[in-house]
Amino acid sequence: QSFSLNKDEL
Amino acid sequence: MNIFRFAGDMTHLISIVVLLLKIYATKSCSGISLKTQELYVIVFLARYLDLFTDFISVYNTVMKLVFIGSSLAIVWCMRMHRAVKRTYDKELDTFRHYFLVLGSFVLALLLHEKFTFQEIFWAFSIYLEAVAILPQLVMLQRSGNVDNLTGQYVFFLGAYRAFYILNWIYRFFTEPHFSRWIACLSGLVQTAFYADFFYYYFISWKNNAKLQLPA
Repeated sequence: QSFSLNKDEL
Repeated sequence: MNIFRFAGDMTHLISIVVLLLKIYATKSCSGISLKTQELYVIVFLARYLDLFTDFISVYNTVMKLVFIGSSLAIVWCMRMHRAVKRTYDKELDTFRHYFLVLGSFVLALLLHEKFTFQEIFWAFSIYLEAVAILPQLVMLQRSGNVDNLTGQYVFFLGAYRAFYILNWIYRFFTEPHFSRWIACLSGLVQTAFYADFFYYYFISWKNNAKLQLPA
């Protein structure tokens, strides 16, 4: 989940 | 989500709609670089690996599917659609884009946030997106006169990342621990590649003339 948390942009 | 990022995503979407419109309405992909479109498929597949594992929002998931689906549809069209593939200017689209893929991947192995599979592929997709437009820009210079839809496609494609730069500046000042140095630096390089195109696009718009790129 940590990966996606700071990859919220397209 | 902030207005700059939303404007960026919508501008990106518009660029894809304009390209799809050009291909379906004119049944032609003349002036479009297949190599650039193939690079975008790699960019989206490498960046959205978390598409099925992590859910951020409906908007995020839908947009990822749209970007992956549309880029695949465009490459399929240019390679397989009988009428369209005949209009592909293969002899003008000669950029050796494999080096861009290789270079971006090597750079991602060296420069990334964390040495994990997803982070390396994410950095790879960011670097590759920065250079993905090069085959298209080279092709435009070779083909001289640029038709309106192709010019608008490249314009919106360049503009979207410029909005993202405003988004990163905004987030930098509004969010305490915001840091996207990889995306930000790469985004600056990406937008810089469009500088001369933007200049000639503005001149053609001001003089209400056809877009002409110097050979």
